[in-house]
Order: sequence, then structure tokens, then C-alpha cells
Amino acid sequence: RFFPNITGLPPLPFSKNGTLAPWDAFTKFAGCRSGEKRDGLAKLKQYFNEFGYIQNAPSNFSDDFDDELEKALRVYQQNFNLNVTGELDDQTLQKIVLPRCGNADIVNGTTSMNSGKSASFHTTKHFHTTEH
Amino acid sequence: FTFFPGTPRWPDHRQDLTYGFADQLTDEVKAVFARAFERWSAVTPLTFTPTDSYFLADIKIGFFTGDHGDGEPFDGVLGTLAHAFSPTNGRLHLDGAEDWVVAGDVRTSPLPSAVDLESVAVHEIGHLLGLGHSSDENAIMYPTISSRTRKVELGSDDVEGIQYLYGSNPNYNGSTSTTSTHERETSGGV
Repeated sequence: RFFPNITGLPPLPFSKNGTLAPWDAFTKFAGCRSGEKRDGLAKLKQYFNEFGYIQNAPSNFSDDFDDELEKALRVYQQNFNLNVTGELDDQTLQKIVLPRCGNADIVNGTTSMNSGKSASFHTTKHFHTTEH
Repeated sequence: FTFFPGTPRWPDHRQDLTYGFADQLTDEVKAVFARAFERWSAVTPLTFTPTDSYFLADIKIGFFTGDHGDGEPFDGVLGTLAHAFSPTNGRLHLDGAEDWVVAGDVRTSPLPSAVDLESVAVHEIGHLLGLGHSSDENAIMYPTISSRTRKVELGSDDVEGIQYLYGSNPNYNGSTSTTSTHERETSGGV
């Protein structure tokens, strides 16, 4: 739908199917952290898979807040200049639900956004192990 | 700024590019894309010319909904707004379900889902030319944009990235954009 000028827009209130965006439901995960299980977390994992933060997707994601989701969150937070908490804090969720480009942030497991500048996406864990 | 893996770019012998539309669009909508292309040509040696031949165009622009055959289905209002392919594929797809604003100040729109077409077009053209996503929130290539937001001017990060790939436009004076001139988001969005 094209709106050639602002005056042509429908007046408020306006909604389609009662929701504004497909990712709004993620806000219910506020405060969720590693080890917890919440209905619908699988869809958040699909989101991170779509944008390159979770590689090698299984046929079905679980609703568990597992290590893979925490790792994806940390990389996402680094890429978007958020506090790297590994948790679904409000600041991170506010960013996740924003409309965005469909292109992935991480392609073929590599990123040169923020998280790729200090160490590669895949070698971060190895880097720490080597240091110790 | 970032690039796609392998740093693909349009080769030197293909820098005068044509673009065409899959849909019958008004002149007003086409003018939005012309302005978006102009922002990139102003800082590079690349040129962009509209053509009526969609199939022969270097850059193919279309509005689609849902599953449209490229493995990256659109998701309705908001969510994913558009996507584009790396050089030299040339495909730029926009979600036809969005409420695209083509003129006027989108920031004052009464419609919460209003999306500024030019802002998204400038971003996606960056992908067509070889840029990936940037962590710089002032950059056009930052991945997210709130609804009712207009952000169309290239940031210094965008300019550095695209000029790394193609060099500078001889007429570019280095003042196309600065952070302070961005039209910043004023809405909480969704």
C-alpha cells in the first residue's frame, strides 16, 4: 500500500489483526535467562537463525533458553551496541522487535559487524580457552 | 561498514547500471527510488538509469508479499521490510504488505505502521552495491529502522564503505552527510 501523502493516511486507532508487528510477542520474554523454559522461545530462536546468529538450525527449535540462544544473544547485543548480558533484558527486546532489513547480519557464520572485530564469531570460545 | 563474504562488487565494466520495476508504479514512487539511487551515485563513480525493461535491467525492483520464490518470504506488516541481494545479482524486494509512505513527513503520520519508502530504498541499494550491515547506528546500513522514521542521508561509515569498493565520485566534496545532519528517529516505533 502506498500513501502519496500523509493526509491520505487513515486516522488512529488503526490496526491489522490486532497486532502491529510479527515480533511483538517476544516482549513477553523480558527477564528470561539461561536455564529457563518459556513457551514460544523457539520462535525467537528462529528469528536468530533467520538473521544468522544461530547456525545449523535443527528441524525444530526447543523452547529452552539454552547455551546456543545465550551465545546468539551475546553476539546480537555486541553487534547492536547493547550491554552484553546474554539475557533478554528490556533494552535488547526493544531492539529485537523493531522492523528491520531481511538480510542476515551474519552470513555463512562470519560477521564483520561489531562482534567480528575483536574475534571471529566461531572462535571466541576457543580464544578464551587458549588464554587460560 | 561491512561487506558480503568475498567482497563482491559490480565490476569496472558494469558501473553504469540500469534499474527497472516489476510493478506498474506511479511516477511519484519511481521518483523515490531515483532519489535513493542519487544518494549513492553522488559519492561514487556509479550511475543509475531507469529503464522500462525490467528483465534486461541490471537492478530489478519489485514489491512482493509472503513467499515470493526466493526462499525469503515476507511476513506482513512491519517485521521484515525488504531485502536485497549482493552484486551482481541485482534483485531488490520490498514487502508489499507494508504501509509505504512516499511523500510527506512520515514522522507525523497517524499510522503506527507507516514506513518511509526512501529510507528503506537507500538501505537496500547499499546491499545491491556490496555493503553489509553496520553496527553504526548513524549509518544507513544499520539493520533496523523504526516505523514513522525517516533516515535517508548516507553517514560517514556508509561513504567510507562504498568508496572502498568503488572509489569516489570526482565531484564528491566530502560533505554529503554527517551524523548531525541525519534525520533521526523520533518515534518509539512498535
